[in-house]
Amino acid sequence: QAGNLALDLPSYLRTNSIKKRECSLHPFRVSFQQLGWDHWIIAPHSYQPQYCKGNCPRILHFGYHSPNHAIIQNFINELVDKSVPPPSCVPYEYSPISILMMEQNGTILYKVYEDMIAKSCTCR
Amino acid sequence: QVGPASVGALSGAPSLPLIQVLLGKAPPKTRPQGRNRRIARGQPLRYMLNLYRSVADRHGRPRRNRKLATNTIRLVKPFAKARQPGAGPWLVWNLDYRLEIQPQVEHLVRATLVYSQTLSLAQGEFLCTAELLSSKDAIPRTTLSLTSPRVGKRNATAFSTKDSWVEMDLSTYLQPWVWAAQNSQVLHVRHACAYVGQPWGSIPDPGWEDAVSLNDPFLLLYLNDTLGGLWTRLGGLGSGEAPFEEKRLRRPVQTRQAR
Repeated sequence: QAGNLALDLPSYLRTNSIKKRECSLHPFRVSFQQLGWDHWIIAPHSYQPQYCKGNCPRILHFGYHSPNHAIIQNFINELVDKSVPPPSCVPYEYSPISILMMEQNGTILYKVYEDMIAKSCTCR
Repeated sequence: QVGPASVGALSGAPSLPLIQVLLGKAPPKTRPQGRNRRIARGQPLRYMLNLYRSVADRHGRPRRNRKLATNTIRLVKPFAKARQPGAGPWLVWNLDYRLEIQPQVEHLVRATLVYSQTLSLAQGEFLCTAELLSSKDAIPRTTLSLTSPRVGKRNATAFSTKDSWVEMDLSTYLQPWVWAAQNSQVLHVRHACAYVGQPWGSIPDPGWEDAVSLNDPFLLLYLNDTLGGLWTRLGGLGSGEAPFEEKRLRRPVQTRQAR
């Protein structure tokens, strides 16, 4: 049965009707003032974490970099048990952010925080 | 739309590693308005902002062509300061700096003492120098000595360039085993400035000592803050997330085998 789904892959990839709601990266910006952190973060003024949103497709193609487990879980949801949820749309790659801030004693600190900005999405 | 969420409001979530780190660093918001900004100002702030802009864009994204070898740079200002009398034309201060390095989580890669060699103030032009002192007996460890300012060998254009920063590399003096053995993370520095903006012997405008005194040298500690250190600081592995993170670091996603 799972094989039948795979055979359907070429035609599935050609249909773009639901592409708009598919899992993808969305832009989003928040200021440190909104987060209530502007009294100690000197730079930057705003932060663009981005976010992932959308439905994961019935057949997870390679572009989503989904692990094997996610593909199997998708099959289980589709063919075996609806109570098992389909994979979720989550960030796949991240990039860091550089922050200039003040510490409690007045020291100025430059620090790179890893994995702060979503760069791409995956279904897993 | 979400309302402002203070760090304090998140204090009930100790298992969130980033929040835990932020709680440890962020000054309380209850200070009088603007005080935090006043703490970080002047030359140190300008220096760090310049450094920041050179390595990151206005959104904080690291510039591709300019990467630092470390992920943390801490600017340390002196916590103690004493005027040293009787140094000829030089006005001399002894400064103490607290390193506050946590060896278990921070790896010191490089350390520099930053000072402005020439100061262009409203009171005139000043020549400054600095030297590192031995921690115990206050003997100079660097080769600098306080001789007469060489006014004649400097031309006017040299002084017209503002903020002629000098970075004195202290790495050889700040190896961890040195300050660990001394059981002290305090560094002693001598800072000296002389008035050279007018023909030698003239008297600068009143208040120049205070103005020069505002431009103390500062330390730059180039550190690598490790993820392992972060987990250690948080009290070990608790939620099961850490092993995943460690595994991910050992084998980055880019090297996964094709399915």
